[in-house]
Amino acid sequence: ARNRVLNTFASINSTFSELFKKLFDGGKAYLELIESEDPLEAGLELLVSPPGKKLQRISLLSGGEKALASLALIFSTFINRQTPICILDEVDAPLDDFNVERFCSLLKETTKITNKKFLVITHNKITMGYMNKVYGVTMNEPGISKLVSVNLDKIDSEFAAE
Amino acid sequence: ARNRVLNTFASINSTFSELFKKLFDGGKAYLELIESEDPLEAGLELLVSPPGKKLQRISLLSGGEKALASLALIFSTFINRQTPICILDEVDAPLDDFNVERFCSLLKETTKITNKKFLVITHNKITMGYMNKVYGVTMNEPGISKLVSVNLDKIDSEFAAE
Amino acid sequence: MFISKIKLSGFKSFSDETVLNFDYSLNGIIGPNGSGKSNIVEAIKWVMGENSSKSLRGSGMNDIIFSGSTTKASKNIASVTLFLKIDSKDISSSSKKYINSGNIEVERQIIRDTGSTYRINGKEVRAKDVQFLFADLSSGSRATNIIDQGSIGNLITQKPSERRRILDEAA
Amino acid sequence: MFISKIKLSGFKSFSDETVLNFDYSLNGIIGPNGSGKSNIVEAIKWVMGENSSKSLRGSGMNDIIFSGSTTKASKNIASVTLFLKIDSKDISSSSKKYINSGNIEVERQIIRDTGSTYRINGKEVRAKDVQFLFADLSSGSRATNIIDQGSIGNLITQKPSERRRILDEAA
Ligand SMILES: Nc1ncnc2c1ncn2[C@@H]1O[C@H](COP(=O)(O)OP(=O)(O)OP(=O)(O)O)[C@@H](O)[C@H]1O
Ligand SMILES: Nc1ncnc2c1ncn2[C@@H]1O[C@H](COP(=O)(O)OP(=O)(O)OP(=O)(O)O)[C@@H](O)[C@H]1O
Ligand SMILES: [Mg+2]
Ligand SMILES: [Mg+2]
Repeated sequence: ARNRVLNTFASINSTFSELFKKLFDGGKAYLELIESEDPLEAGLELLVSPPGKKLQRISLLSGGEKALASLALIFSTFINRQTPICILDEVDAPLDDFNVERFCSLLKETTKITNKKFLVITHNKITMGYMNKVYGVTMNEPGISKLVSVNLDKIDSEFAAE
Repeated sequence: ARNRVLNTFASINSTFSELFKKLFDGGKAYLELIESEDPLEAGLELLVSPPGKKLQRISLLSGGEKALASLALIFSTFINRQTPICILDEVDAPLDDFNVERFCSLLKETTKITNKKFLVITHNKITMGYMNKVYGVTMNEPGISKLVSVNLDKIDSEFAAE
Repeated sequence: MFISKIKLSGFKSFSDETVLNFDYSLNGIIGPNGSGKSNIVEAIKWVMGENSSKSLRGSGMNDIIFSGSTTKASKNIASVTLFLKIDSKDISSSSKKYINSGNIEVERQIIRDTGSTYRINGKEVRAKDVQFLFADLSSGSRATNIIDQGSIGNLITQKPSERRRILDEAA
Repeated sequence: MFISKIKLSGFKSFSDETVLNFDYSLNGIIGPNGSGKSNIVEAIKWVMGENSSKSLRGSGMNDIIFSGSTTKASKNIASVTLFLKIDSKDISSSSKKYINSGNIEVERQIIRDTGSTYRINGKEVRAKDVQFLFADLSSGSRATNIIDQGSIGNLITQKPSERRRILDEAA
């Protein structure tokens, strides 16, 4: 079991560093096992520095930087596993348009190398544009949710409330 | 002191109900003092129902509904007080475009009836459009924040990263 | 293995039967605030065996049953069915027995004030069997592949000892 | 009373002196992720007397002093000055003594590993005097008129006994 954890740690660590550089367009990031010699007990620490910044305490990162670093970590664990679906509920809310584009291209690349399915809930028009299919949830009858299939070109008219 | 709290409660309660109806375009909401007979000890409970929905436990509200109800409460207390400034850091992130417009028109109306100043941090272009003045914060030199004054028409070019 | 579709009925704001197909890799869900998007995520967590009503934003298990609107009466039954497509290399020993025609249907149903029952491919099973099925696939209602609304920054702000869960799930 | 401008120097990512004027009612702040927008909010909380480094996202008071970048060395001093315009009906008794020409300047300065000093209109005062000034105006670093990033939904999810603070501040 110890060896399995160490191998998984090594593979997640290298994917995490690589995805962080891709999402931040530079900088560096890596994982460390701390607080115990035994890999089965140790805690997982993240050391990150966005491009141009010194290695900092992770709590000093901005709201958007924290979200982006989290996404790098999530995607790095996701690629190794068998999970039937990945669900992301408005993870793009703290991101500026630049970083939304980077997040979406990472999504697109990941679907090319695995057959995983993603469920992405968003209010951001850029993210909507990257989806293969978009469902709309409406409450035309107040209090009752209904699902409609949305044609991306029509987004402006049908979902004016978006 | 007891009378002052009761008077303040009554005035906040009526403003809160009115602002909630404005932000949600209907529905109803009110405050209640619970857990103690003494107004100086009691807790403050919110009872809300968005339009078309039954009065629900507040925890069942959606992310956007919670943000909007919070804004109604914050603005209802703000109007009575002397505060030198109100600071809102990306409060529009969970809102759909419809509700961003409603939030912004409430902001605009409030500045008409008081001389309060607002500091509004946002990534949303609709909110930017409602501001009297927009400052941009950039890190052209990595790691060093600088302030630039932004001309709204130029937003697309200068702040492409937005 | 992947989810091919989900069917909900009487679950939270979805009073009528609703089917969502996952035919593509990237499936987007949009809609106004309060329209029911996050309720779909909770339906998936619930059918996978989630039993904490707090993590479904309620305060008792009845809170997930449609409680009515200004035009419709409340319901007494809620049910969610998850349809999974499977291939034999995907699955661990404990779940191999379900690989009939390459499909697994997991259903959970709750009756107000009575409790919930689970079925896999039509046969009634215990909650543990369903939780086990998803644990083997290192997914499930609390796994790191479901990011709840507003919690994207949490992974970073947790303590190192809590973060190691990421490692345990993937190992 | 209202804030007319703020001056920061050496505070977090603002290594050089920066002035932000509040000439209008609605002042917007935009910029890419990580550029320093929320640091401005923290500068305002800090000069008003905020002493918990955790609520400034740090783990010690030195964390608010500019710690350097790949091109600039770190600094040892950080200072923030708040310029307030005031009219006599606004202010309570404890602060009336500061109404000279209708302005109040509150400055806080910190030297690495030494601690911070406060000044009002150039005269050194205790932290309590500054905290008192803002408490009278029912504002201050923890007041409900400052909504931190990501915390807009918190007011609703708090317990009723915590929410009553809103009432106490306004009363
Ligand atoms: N048992 C129930 N019966 C009926 N309606 C319910 C029930 N539980 C929750 N709801 C309703 O569902 C709505 C919340 O839906 P949800 O959180 O999915 O919205 P959302 O689409 O995610 O919105 P947002 O964009 O703001 O996050 C609430 O308005 C609530 O009243
Ligand atoms: N003492 C310090 N010295 C230098 N830089 C610092 C210091 N403290 C924090 N920072 C930097 O400030 C940045 C965070 O800034 P801030 O949180 O204000 O960003 P923001 O503009 O609000 O971004 P977002 O849109 O993502 O919320 C971090 O990248 C961090 O490295
Ligand atoms: Mg939601
Ligand atoms: Mg910020």
